[in-house]
Amino acid sequence: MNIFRLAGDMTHLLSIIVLLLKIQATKSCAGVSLKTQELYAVVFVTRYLDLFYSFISLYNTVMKIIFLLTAFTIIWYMRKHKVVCQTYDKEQDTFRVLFLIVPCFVLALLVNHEMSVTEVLWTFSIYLEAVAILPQLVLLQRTKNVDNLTGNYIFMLGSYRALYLVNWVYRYFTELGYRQWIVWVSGTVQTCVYLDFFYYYVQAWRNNERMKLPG
Amino acid sequence: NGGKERKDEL
Repeated sequence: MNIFRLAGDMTHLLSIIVLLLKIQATKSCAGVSLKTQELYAVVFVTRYLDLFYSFISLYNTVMKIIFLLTAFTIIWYMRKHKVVCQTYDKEQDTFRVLFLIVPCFVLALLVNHEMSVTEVLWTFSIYLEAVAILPQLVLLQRTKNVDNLTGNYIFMLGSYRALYLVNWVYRYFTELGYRQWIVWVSGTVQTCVYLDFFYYYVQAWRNNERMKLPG
Repeated sequence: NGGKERKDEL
């Protein structure tokens, strides 16, 4: 494993910890999209089915379990915690997730490496992850004012993807015959989804202001 | 590994 990949994973993990701490400390999930969190849970469940039949490394297994557990913990807080769930912007978080799930599933049926259940589900998880942040970005756009922690959470999620891109370039030049087109194309799309957000995040940071999205 | 993806990434 190279340094970019490790940095990417750690940034991903940190983004989740930041979100969980925000929810626990402020007892509020205002500005957080439950739809996006549920999409991530679907992504992790469909991708990590291989926990049952393949072992890559202890690191790999532990990280997968952490991602699964934290995803469901966040959903539990937003749906069931008696204080936190009242702060959820249900009326604003109205993205139609089926518009993401169905096309991703169809694409996974059409473009995959092998027509098997686990392989199609794995491919589906790759496509879905690329667009899973969209409900969150739409919610942000609607509520306009972005609190620092939510902003940092999204910034870290975007950074994690950018680090994975660098990791793939590194692997391409250091590992003979290494290529994974489905992952590369989806990952590039996923990183591009964050570009607009990055622009406003960096601008706010440079001007030392609270982040604001244009109307 | 003949083109088949290595699923060692998260």
